[in-house]
Amino acid sequence: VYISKLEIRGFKSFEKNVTIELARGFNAVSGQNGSGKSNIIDAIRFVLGENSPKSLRESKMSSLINEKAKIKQGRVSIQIVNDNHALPVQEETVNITRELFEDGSQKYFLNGKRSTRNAIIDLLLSARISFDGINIVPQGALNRIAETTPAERRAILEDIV
Amino acid sequence: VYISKLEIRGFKSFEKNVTIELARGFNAVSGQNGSGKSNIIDAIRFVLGENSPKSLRESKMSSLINEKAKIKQGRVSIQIVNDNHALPVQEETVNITRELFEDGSQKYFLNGKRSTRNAIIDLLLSARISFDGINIVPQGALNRIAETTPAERRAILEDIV
Amino acid sequence: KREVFIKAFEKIDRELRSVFRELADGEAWLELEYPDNPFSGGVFMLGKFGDKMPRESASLSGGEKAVISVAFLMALQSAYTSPFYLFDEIDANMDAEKAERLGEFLNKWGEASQIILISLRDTVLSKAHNIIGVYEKEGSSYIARLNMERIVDGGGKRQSSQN
Amino acid sequence: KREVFIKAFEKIDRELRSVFRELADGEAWLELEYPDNPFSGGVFMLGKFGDKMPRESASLSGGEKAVISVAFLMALQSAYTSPFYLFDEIDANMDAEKAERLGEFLNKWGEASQIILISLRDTVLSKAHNIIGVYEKEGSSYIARLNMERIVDGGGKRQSSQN
Ligand SMILES: Nc1ncnc2c1ncn2[C@@H]1O[C@H](COP(=O)(O)OP(=O)(O)OP(=O)(O)O)[C@@H](O)[C@H]1O
Ligand SMILES: Nc1ncnc2c1ncn2[C@@H]1O[C@H](COP(=O)(O)OP(=O)(O)OP(=O)(O)O)[C@@H](O)[C@H]1O
Ligand SMILES: [Mg+2]
Ligand SMILES: [Mg+2]
Repeated sequence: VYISKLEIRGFKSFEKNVTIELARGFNAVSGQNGSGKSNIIDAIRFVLGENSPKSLRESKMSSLINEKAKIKQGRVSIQIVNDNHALPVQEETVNITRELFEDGSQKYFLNGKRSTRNAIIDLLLSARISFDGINIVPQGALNRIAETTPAERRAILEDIV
Repeated sequence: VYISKLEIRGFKSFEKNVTIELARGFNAVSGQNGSGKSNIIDAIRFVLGENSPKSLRESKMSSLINEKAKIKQGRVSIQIVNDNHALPVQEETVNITRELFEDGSQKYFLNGKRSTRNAIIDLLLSARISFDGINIVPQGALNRIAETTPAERRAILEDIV
Repeated sequence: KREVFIKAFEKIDRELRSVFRELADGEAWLELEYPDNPFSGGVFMLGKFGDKMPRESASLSGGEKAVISVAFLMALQSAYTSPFYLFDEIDANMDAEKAERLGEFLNKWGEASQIILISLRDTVLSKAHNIIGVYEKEGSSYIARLNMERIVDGGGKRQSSQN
Repeated sequence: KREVFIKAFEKIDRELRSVFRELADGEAWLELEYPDNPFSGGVFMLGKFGDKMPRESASLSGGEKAVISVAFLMALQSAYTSPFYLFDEIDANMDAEKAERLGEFLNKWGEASQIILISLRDTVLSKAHNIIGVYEKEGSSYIARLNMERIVDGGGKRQSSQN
């Protein structure tokens, strides 16, 4: 499976709807400091179910909504290509959308139909996709991997097995 | 005042005696990862009186001695040009040397004469030189300045005044 | 249970050794604190760069830690494969040579897995299959599909990246 | 005591505004939580980059934090001047444009104070008055006085630096 498209609107620095098409292999993202690169990573974690605002570099979830957005709503959609059917569904592409409102309420959609965070998290886990897996390295977090204690490292290996 | 020369021997990755001449203005240091750049900063802090091995990225002081050195002794000398006499001594240049031995014992020298850590720290403080001043930014530590709480920032300003 | 762990440990150790050799001149490996009873101790990670002594990963230099951390992450994939990777500025501490090797490594890895890497360096960006530029306009973020010529031209602020 | 603090606060705030403008397109400033009673509250540091909204320094992006941190450090000097500065890879998170401006700023600052900066970037190194190269040979560290031609030539491992 791989991510083919990301749509971000009203989320962090993305005021207007922005569509990001991703290739199957090695994608690189660049731009000036503060342009919004890390916000794209936050958007992916958000739509995959991240519920801790701290992990998204905010103190509360409502701060994720773009400050300028006329409609105070944040929305992220991800399109995952299910080429090897690691996601146990019929569809060849799986679309997940998450909406966040000013009052803190949220909505999840799976292939256009209303769904729940738990249902989506379970589905993604069968393809080994999670919002806080070891495959996600936030800015500044890399060297911690070299700095873990031997005991913590053993625990990491135990979890993997 | 400014640092005109640094001599490092048997300290961290500097097995053999290495002399570093510094200019009065903007000096830049470069080289591959692991070549010894940050060790130079550690050497300066060490000779200025740093006694916390953790601040020098080691768990104990004896680990600062170069592993390959035939004589198990670490030695750092710094030459400070006292052009404006911010250091309250007659001399135009002030030499400070610190030696560290395998048993953990240390020796300090000021202009060739045996001295003490306290005497040297007091002397340096009159020129606003200390081993842990705000003018020293270790690798990876810069962004903490933006991340301090407002209360901590007020404390920093209070200390300065 | 112990068998399962030992088997995975050996597999990850082999992979760590092999990935590390692609990223740097040197060796990296794992060691069990108590080989006879793995669960009663920890797992050490050691790295030997160039002609230097082997050192525990926590006592390496900033850029050396970055390289061994990437190698360990990729080694874990041999036991638990993720379909994609999100890496935010993992080359920040690497010197030019190591960053370039990382770019080449990710280009190769990208043939089997999807990688989304944020980087400020042309030498790394130029190894990607697809480059996305992010820019700010009137306080909001937008993106543009880029090719390397536009980046190297420096064509305006929005393509500005670490040269 | 309160007068002394307010006077220093205003001086540092002025200096922060001026240094920041040299490093980035935008504004940075300090604010007292309780202007009438400074000691009962904290000191906020805010930064406004480009056309974006002002933000507290802790909620800026990685590279934005780096720039405002340098500006704050240099602003403190107006109240307590150090004779030299030791900076270890403070440009790690900066994009190419900001790193270059930092280099120019330090070149100017170097006329009044001594600066010892570790950097992996040619654009920054080239602004220095004196460049020192550190290299490893048979497991030990040595240094060489460098000039920019040798670095740009890439002449061998020891001059390798972020291009
Ligand atoms: N809710 C929001 N509304 C509007 N703008 C926001 C919001 N949240 C964050 N931002 C903007 O996003 C910017 C940070 O974006 P991001 O962290 O993605 O930058 P970056 O491109 O990763 O930068 P760097 O290279 O420095 O790491 C902040 O400076 C801020 O201006
Ligand atoms: N006591 C010691 N004896 C021998 N070598 C040592 C000793 N202490 C540290 N080293 C060596 O110093 C190296 C680290 O040097 P340093 O931290 O200065 O690197 P650096 O040039 O700053 O690298 P980076 O660019 O990655 O930050 C270690 O990898 C280790 O090999
Ligand atoms: Mg970022
Ligand atoms: Mg270093």
